[in-house]
Amino acid sequence: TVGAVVVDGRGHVASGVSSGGIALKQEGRVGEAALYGAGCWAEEEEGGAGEEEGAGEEEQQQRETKEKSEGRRLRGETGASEAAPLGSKTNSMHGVAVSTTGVGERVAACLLSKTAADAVRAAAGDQGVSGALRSALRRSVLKTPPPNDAGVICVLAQRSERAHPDQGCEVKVEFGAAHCSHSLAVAHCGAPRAEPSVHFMP
Amino acid sequence: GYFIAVHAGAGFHSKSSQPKVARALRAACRAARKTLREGGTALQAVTNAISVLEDDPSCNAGRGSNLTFNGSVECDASVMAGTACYGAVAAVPGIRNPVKAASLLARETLEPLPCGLIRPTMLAGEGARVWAAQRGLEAAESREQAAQMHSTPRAVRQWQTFQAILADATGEYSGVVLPDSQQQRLFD
Repeated sequence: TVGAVVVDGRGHVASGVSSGGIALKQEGRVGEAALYGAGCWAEEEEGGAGEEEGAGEEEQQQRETKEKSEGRRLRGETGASEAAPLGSKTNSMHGVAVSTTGVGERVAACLLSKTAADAVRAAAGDQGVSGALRSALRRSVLKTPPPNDAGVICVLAQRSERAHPDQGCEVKVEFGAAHCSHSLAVAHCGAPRAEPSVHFMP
Repeated sequence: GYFIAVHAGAGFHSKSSQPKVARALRAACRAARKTLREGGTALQAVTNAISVLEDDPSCNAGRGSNLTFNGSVECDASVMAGTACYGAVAAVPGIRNPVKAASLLARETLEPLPCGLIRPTMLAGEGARVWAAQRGLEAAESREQAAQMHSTPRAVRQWQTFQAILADATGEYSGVVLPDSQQQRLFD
């Protein structure tokens, strides 16, 4: 199996995965690479778009109530408008993208890519992305019967617009990977002219 | 302002295979970077990165895929953008780059159909191959061509090894230890 996760210059995320499957598989067998929530996952959430800092207390409370009722408020997330300089307009967004690999039947059974994305969104601030991914593997695929080898890569992106449009936006990226197999082959690059860095994770 | 990461699978990567896999991974990163530099989207960058890996015979995807019990190749692929745009192909034979078919499916879901008809997000098997060929993607014209498109000498050798194990008089896997170089092929 091969896969990729990407964050573009505007903080938008995407992921993908492709696989030839298991050797000697039954014709017609489908692995995790084709299955929704198992092979790859990507999602973005806008926050604070066009909102002006310094809004009234009542308006702030209404917004918080709405976010809680929609179940959208994330642990550790404060929202860009609260962190922005007074009086500035902000347009923040965060995204998460995941790609998985492993024994397709096990990875699919626990919706590993969606599970991993949820874990990262909930706990990346505390454990880092790789730590959150390890927790996700422990709570999901490692509870399935062996062989349950699996691997996962994930990128978490946070974009915040600068105060003035001509200053562009700032995109913060955190990458992580975890696996419960003999090894996981990973490469990444994040600088315009840097050579991709390759790791065979033991 | 961008970031790209790719993987070539969890499993066993022998020392001898690592240089080839590393080369493929670097090429995939560069393909994605080129796409982004030229103004492409994150979804296009993912698609192009994975296409490079599918074309590399050292990876278990596209060309170089594991063979089925009957010696054919069937591939799975999917893509997803942060906007929840999703596309997938399943157990599909004879599409050179399955991820391109998945990506095209994903993009087409954004185009409305008349009368409220819903576009598919996943196509499987022969139907997916025919659909891809109709859309101008590189695809085999027949089942026979499809069987040959992704087959590599290494995959055929491994298929023969596994078949020999199955044909063992005991008819069981027990006691059989595969060489290191073949262990990774057991997984997706």
